[in-house]
Amino acid sequence: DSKQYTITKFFSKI
Amino acid sequence: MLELRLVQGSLLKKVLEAIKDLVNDANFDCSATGFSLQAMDSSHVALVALLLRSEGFEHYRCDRNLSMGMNLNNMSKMLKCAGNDDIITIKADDGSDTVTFMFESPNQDKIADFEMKLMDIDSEHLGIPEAEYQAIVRMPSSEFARICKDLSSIGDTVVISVTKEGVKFSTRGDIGTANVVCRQNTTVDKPEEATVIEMQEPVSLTFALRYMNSFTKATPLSGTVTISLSSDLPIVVEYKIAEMGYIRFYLAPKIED
Repeated sequence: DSKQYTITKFFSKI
Repeated sequence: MLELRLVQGSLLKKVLEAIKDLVNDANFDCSATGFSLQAMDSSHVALVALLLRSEGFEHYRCDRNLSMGMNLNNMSKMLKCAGNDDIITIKADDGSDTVTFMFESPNQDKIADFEMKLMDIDSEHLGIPEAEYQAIVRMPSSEFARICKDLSSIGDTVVISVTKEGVKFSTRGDIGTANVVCRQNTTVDKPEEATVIEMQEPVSLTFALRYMNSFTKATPLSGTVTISLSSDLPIVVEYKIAEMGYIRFYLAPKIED
């Protein structure tokens, strides 16, 4: 099984 | 007042076809730099960034920065009414809650305007840091689309590995496994047919094929695609839009538990 990361884990809100 | 005249209107039609299935609603931002968009899919796994630079428009008037919220499915419906050779002009008045798309046939014998309602969208703008990627692969966009389509008939995820041997796309599913290796190949007739691999160090990451296949809807925009990979960073799948800018898709990796 694998876990799907989200984009917000890598890029932060401005 | 906003007025953007795009002689090659088909570019805008292709842009919408590339992103409308990934993103439902998005703010188009208009500034002196150009016409741009940044939006995530509903599950926040993928992000699309579009830039059409102001210099690429025949006429570009944007008196002040403007953000226009649009439903991309509705926008696509309207742009489908433009002919492939039509000139498209996007117009909006300050404070208006509508945008107008004007389509002119090449010999000016038919002019149509379609007015679309704008919407208020609360969207988060993300800062995308400059990154040094461990591997950058440039290859024919049609080849990349073919690989993603083929692999998705076998499995749900793709492992993309770059080594000095080349770039390998692998999947596994209930019926078996598949591996496609593309080696660097610069001895081709046309530059867009080349596969070029710049590798700082080997890298291997896993991604959901469903999203990759969605990104390949941008294939008609560019003969080549550039894929940038680094451990623990989203992959970047970039289609350059000739003379105008780019459409970049970012996809967060999957990590084995």
